Amino acid sequence: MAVISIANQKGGVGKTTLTVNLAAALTQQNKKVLVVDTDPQGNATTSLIGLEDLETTLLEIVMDNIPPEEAVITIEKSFGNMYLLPAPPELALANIEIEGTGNLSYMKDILEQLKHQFDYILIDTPPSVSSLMLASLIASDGVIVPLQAEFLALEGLSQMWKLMETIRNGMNPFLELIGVVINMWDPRTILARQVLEEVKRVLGDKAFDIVIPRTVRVAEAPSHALTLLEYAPESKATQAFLELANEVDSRCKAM
Amino acid sequence: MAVISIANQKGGVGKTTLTVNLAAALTQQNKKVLVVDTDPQGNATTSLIGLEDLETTLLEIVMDNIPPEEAVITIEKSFGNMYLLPAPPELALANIEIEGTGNLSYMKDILEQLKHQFDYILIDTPPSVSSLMLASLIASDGVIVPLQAEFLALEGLSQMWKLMETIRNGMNPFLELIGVVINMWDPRTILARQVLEEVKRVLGDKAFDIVIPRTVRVAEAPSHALTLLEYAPESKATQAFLELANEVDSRCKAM
Ligand SMILES: Nc1ncnc2c1ncn2[C@@H]1O[C@H](COP(=O)(O)OP(=O)(O)OP(=O)(O)O)[C@@H](O)[C@H]1O
Ligand SMILES: Nc1ncnc2c1ncn2[C@@H]1O[C@H](COP(=O)(O)OP(=O)(O)OP(=O)(O)O)[C@@H](O)[C@H]1O
Ligand SMILES: [Mg+2]
Ligand SMILES: [Mg+2]
Repeated sequence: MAVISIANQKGGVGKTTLTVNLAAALTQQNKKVLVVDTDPQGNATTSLIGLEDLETTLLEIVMDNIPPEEAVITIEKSFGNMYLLPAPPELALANIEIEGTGNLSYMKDILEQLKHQFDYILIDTPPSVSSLMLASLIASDGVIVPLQAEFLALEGLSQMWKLMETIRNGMNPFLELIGVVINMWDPRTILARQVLEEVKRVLGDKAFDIVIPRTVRVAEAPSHALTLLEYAPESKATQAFLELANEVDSRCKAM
Repeated sequence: MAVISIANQKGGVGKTTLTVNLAAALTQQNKKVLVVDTDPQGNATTSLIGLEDLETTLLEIVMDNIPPEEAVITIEKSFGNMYLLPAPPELALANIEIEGTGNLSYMKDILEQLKHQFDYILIDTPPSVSSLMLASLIASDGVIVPLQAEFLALEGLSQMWKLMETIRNGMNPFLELIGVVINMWDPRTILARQVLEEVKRVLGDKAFDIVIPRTVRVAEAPSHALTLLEYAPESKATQAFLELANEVDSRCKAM
């Protein structure tokens, strides 16, 4: 069993895309996977179930002490059941209230009650360093960092590294970097190749060999509330997610 | 004189790119422009001056009451001087402390002391709803929202709208939406055309007619600490920023 945060404070690098499609790929490989959406944008929620009215979400669990099982939604897919703990937009302003309390272990407490039912828990985190992101890192065994092969995104990697150090030296000494995965890969640009070389030089085997190619199919799938496995099963990006799932599974077994 | 926040809680849509290059375009049209970087990632700071050690930044002004003029950096460009109030990475964890105080008018107080020296103040905001973003909106006359022509980015627009309503009904009744500008425009995808139609239908003339095309030149410029005007003066994206500056200037005169 592993709890994994998909995190990068840089925005728009593919955190939600990776969370949803890695969860689908792991499910296809007979793992029982819970997706926890901690981003008030609710993109993981929209990508999996569309725009539905939700009664119980992460907000009610944190603010009203509702048992977490009550909020978990089962989503029947052709390749198996996926499970989701959704996030509402109201979580944004509530997050500023939660930050006032200084309690950063609420996520760890919630996931303690759910862990035994799943092989993996994947947490989609919001961009920017915030208590929502810190609480997710504190609750996690490992982190996967999606990275765009661009200059500004590369800059952010050192900040992500320092943040993980702070968490490891404080609230969660066991937090490991499972790996960095390049997303929106476009081999035609020199910039992308320069960034990939730099990432491999700096990170060594912490950089996954698998890269997720840029393909418009990825950006279309959420508007149909479909994972890439269903929407474009033959796409190179789908193959990349399936290979990544294999690699993540073997790295977690070695953790 | 206008204070404008460049904001969208969705990550990676081009907030920093728009702030830096719109500031450059307005400077070329003989306006005196201050860029305020409120994102702890410091991408606007890196894009304008590279990775320098900074003594006084936004953090020292907010936490140590240093006069704001002391932190303003002058950057000599071929087309005129640009001005920057930089952000350090330490602002991220300090932000959680600032949120505890509940004081959201600190940015307004800082900019009151600088306003008289400039024609425009453009504020680059971080992704996610946070006190850094709220404080910037409270200090602003108007907001420009960059938008990627993709499904998940379109979802976020209604949340941005609700957030502006909350601010208008509370701390800043004068806050106006100057406009929404489509960035990373790629006419080849059907998805992009569908999103553009939807934006025009929902927003009417609040949607700028000018779109910023996707071009790798934009992503390369920050690694040289150059604005697009210097790095790729003939690029279609540069032309778009110059046209956008004209349009923003006439909309602000009518505000
Ligand atoms: N490999 C890819 N190819 C093409 N488009 C992609 C790819 N990965 C992600 N996208 C698209 O890029 C946009 C950003 O991705 P996504 O929303 O997953 O990033 P994020 O890091 O979760 O963003 P945020 O920081 O706002 O949470 C989305 O519109 C998504 O559909
Ligand atoms: N028109 C464009 N064409 C090509 N690349 C672009 C364009 N606009 C932005 N980019 C690139 O896309 C990435 C995201 O842009 P940027 O960092 O400006 O977004 P942001 O909204 O400020 O992100 P964040 O939410 O992390 O603050 C950057 O690498 C940038 O160089
Ligand atoms: Mg996301
Ligand atoms: Mg930015």
